Order: sequence, then C-alpha cells, then structure tokens
Amino acid sequence: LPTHPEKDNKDNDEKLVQDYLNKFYAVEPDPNQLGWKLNPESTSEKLQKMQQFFGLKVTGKPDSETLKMMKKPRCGVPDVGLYG
Amino acid sequence: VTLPGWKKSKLTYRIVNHTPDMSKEDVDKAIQKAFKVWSTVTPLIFTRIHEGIADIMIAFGTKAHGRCPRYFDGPLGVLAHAFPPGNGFGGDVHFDEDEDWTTGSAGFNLFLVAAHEIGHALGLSHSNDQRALMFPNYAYVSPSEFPLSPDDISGIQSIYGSSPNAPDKRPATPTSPKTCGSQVSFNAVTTLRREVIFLKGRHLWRVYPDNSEVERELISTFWPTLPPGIEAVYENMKDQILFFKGNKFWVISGYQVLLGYPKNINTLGFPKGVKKIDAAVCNKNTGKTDFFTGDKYWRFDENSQSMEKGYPRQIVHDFPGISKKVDAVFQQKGLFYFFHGSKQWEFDPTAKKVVREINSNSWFNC
Repeated sequence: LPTHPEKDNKDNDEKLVQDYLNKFYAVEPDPNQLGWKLNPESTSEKLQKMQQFFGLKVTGKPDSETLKMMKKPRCGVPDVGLYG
Repeated sequence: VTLPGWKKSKLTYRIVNHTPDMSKEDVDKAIQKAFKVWSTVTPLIFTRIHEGIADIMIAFGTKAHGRCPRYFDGPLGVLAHAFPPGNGFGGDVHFDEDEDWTTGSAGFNLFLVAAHEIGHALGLSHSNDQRALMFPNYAYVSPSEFPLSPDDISGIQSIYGSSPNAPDKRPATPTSPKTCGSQVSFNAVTTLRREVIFLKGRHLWRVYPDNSEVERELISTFWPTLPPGIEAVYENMKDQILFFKGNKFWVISGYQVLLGYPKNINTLGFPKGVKKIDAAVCNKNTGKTDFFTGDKYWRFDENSQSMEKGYPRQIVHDFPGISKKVDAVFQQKGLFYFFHGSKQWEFDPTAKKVVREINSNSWFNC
C-alpha cells in the first residue's frame, strides 16, 4: 500500500505529544475532588502549561519548537503536580 | 519542593544493582559524588549500606521494572525517575538500563543524572531555570564544575537549611574556573566586535582589551539555547558568531540564534569523518576561515561560502611553531593567538612565525 510518510510523521508527533503531556503534565486528581472532574484539562491547556514551563511561545499548539523540546532526553518525573 | 522532606538528616542509600555500561567502581563513584553535591550545601549525611532496606534504594531497570508503578520507554526519552521522601518507594531512584550510562560526555553522564534524581529523592521538583540541575531536560556539563545553580541551592535549603560547615566551604553560587590560576585553559575564544570572549564549560568571560575590564557570565545568560561545553567559536565577516560543539554548529546574530540551527558541520563542506572542530578563526584580512581539527586544518571561503580545495593541510606546515592540538584561536589586530592548555602563542600570519609564547590568561591582567 502506498505509504504516506508525512501522515505517519504527523500521527507519530500527535502520539508523542499525548504521551508527553500525559506523563509530565497530567494534573494529579485533586484528593478533595468529590465527583468526577467535569472538564479535565484539555490538551491545549496542558500544552500551554508545558510551553510556559520551558519558556517557549505559548500557543497551545504542537509547533516545531515545542516538538523539538519534547524529543529531548529528560527525567521521568512530572513537571507539575506532586510527583509521588 | 515537597515538604516536609526527610525528618532526619542521616540517610542511607543502597545500590541494588549495577549497569553493565560502566565498571562497578565507576558507578559507585558517580553515585557517591552525586550525594556529595547535596551534602555540600545541606546538613544531610549519606551512608551507603549493602544489605537490607535503605532510605534511598538505587536500581537500574528497563520498561516495566519490579513493582514500580512507572515504566521506562527504551533508549532516549525518559532516562530515569525518582520518588519524593517517604516509605516504600519514597526516596527511591531508578535508572533506565536501556540508556548508555557513562562517566564522560558521551551517552548520559551517570553522575549528573544521579545528582538530579537524588534532588527528587530529597524532595525537590523540577525547576524551569535552564541553568538548574533540576531542569527536566538532560544537559551535559563538565564534571569538574559544581552542578548546582542558585535555584537548586535555595530549593534544597528551603527544606533542610544550609550546611553547618564554614560558609567558605559551601559554594554559594556554582564555582567556575578561576581565571588567574596558573593552569587556566579555555575551550574556545573569539572576538565579538571590540570584545574578546573566552568560553569554558558553562561560563564565558568578556574581555575589553582596551580598558582591561573582565566580566564573567553564564553562557545561558546570553544564549539559553546554546549547550555548555562549546568547543570552537569564531566571528565571521557579517557580524555573526558561529559556535561549534560535536558535529553541530549554531549561528548567532546579536542575542538571536538564527532559525534552523543547529546544523551539521558537513553542511559547511566537512566530510562525514570530521566529528568535531577544535578551534576556528576568520582572518578578517583575507575573508577566509581556518578550522583546526587534530593536527590538520581546513580553509573556508566566507565570500563563496565554500571549503577551499587542497585541504586539509598539516597545521605545522603553514603555521610553523604551532605544533600542539589547538584548543582555541582568535585574531586581534592582525595577529593570531593560538591556545593550548595554559599557554598561548602569538602568531604573525604574514611573517608566518610565532612572535611570542604567553600564558593563556594574559588577557585578564591577573
């Protein structure tokens, strides 16, 4: 089947962004939260948090600078919330 | 920070297993040195035990490792993780065995990553200060430099207070090589308009030859995206400076790193076999840049932006008297200054001879 490298790349980047944000910017469930959180933070909000942390342009979109930062080797401890 | 941290100042650690990437002694030394970074600036005392449960259990593992709730992801990506002070997993440090652990700048330096993770095991979270050891991304700095930034030190001391040792034993700010010692050497030197910039590790010194003033700064203060440990640098004919590290280079105009950099040095015309540049200097009189690597040099024409034919040539053939590896080189008032270790040689490119040998730090008016 004809491959679509640019589409594969795009899918990979989307997966990279999701994995990264889930690992390092998933706000811990608030222990005092009684019911389900109605509107868990959106990807764009988490992205903005990550861009703010790294001093990148806060766009809420996975631009090239943001993707480049996400691909750097790093510590596995989250950047926000308690890391316990 | 994660308060209250450990409620005692004497903590034990145990190295449960070792990575096959390094000798056991090197692993033990790296871990011990990593603990010493934190005991230097706090009242904490760390003792190694070889059996039983220690406060801080250190282990290497891959993917899903033991009962750890967090998994590793294979080579690169996540290098290691740790847990805040507490029982069970609290304080434990895990390294991803799928990484290449080393004692130097190749792969990932175990000492640096361990010092970062132990920061977590003591209660520190991540810092968004790129100079901080607790910054999430890996950045190699020369192990001879004290790796803690003021941000790291104030963070850890907000949990445990400062070290009871005499204040002169605690580097309030990261120490940097003294420029007036007898064995001073530099990684790279360049002019920048009327200044001369000396680089070593994470620091740079700005020297104004006309009025003998010297300023020391962190490289990241000017150019946060540049890595520490720059190996070569030169100022071209277009008021730009080019920084080299490994097989990459950055072009900077003023404070801005030009978009699209770093690029690979083979885009300048170097063959694949050239892995790094030792030193570089643009001769403002000819518009040609000489790149020094090992005992050879290449000549690059800044106007045509291409490597000249007939290179590389032996350095000592065209620069008689420059017989050692070139750490750094720059041009000042028509003369070249070649640096190797604690010495520099003033070279007249017209007469093609060494004029005099001086100390590397002669520009600092020590």
